[in-house]
Amino acid sequence: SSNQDLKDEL
Amino acid sequence: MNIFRLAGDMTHLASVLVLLLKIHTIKSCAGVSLKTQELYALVFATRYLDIVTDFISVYNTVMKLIFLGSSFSIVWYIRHHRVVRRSYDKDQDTFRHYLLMIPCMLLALFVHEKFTFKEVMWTFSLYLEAVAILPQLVLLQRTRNIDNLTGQYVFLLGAYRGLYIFNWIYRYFTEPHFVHWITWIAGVVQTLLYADFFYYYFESWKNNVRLQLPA
Repeated sequence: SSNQDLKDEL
Repeated sequence: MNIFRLAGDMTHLASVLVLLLKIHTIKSCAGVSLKTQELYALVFATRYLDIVTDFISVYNTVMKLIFLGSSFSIVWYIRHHRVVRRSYDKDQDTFRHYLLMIPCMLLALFVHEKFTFKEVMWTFSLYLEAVAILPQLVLLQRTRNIDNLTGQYVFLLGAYRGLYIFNWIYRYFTEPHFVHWITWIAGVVQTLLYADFFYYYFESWKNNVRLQLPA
C-alpha cells in the first residue's frame, strides 16, 4: 500500500 | 475522513489559533520558541509540496493554506514585528535546530517509501515534525513560568498527533492493507516526546496550580 492513501491527511 | 482525524485537525487548528491569538492580541511571544516555529514552517513547506499539483478536497487545500500561512506569519511576527520581537527571548531559545534538520534529512534519504523528491521531502517533514517541539520544550523548562496560552498551545499541538494515532488505528481496521510504519513510528515518537509535558500539564490542571516543568 503506497503512501498515496495518506496524502489525503494533513 | 473519520472523527479522530477531524478532531486531530481541529485540535491542530486550535493550537495555531491560540498561538496567533496570543501573539497578535497581547503582542508578546514570551515563552514561545522561534526555533520550533521555524521548524514547523519547514515541516509544512516540505509536506504540502503537492498543494498546487494534487487537489484532494476544499477542506484539504484550505487547511494546508491555513497551516502554511499561520506558521510563516508566526515566524514573521517573532522575527520582524517591532513590538513582538522585543519579547522574544533569544538568549534562552538556543536549541541548535539544524542539528534536528540534518539527521531527519539523512534518515529521509535512507528510509522512505519511494525515492522521489516529493516522497523524500514528505518523509523528511514527518521526521522533522516528530522532533520539532524539542526547542519549545527546552525553552519551557528554562523559562519556568509558563503562561496559560503557551501551555494550551503546546498541549493542543501534542494532542493533535495523538488523535491522529487513533485515526491510523481506525483506518487500519477499516481499510485493507492500510499499513504505514514510517508514519506510525514518527507519530508515536512525536506524541511520546510530549509525555512528561502532558503529565505536568494535567497535574497543574488537576491541582489548579500554575504549570511548572521541573528543572
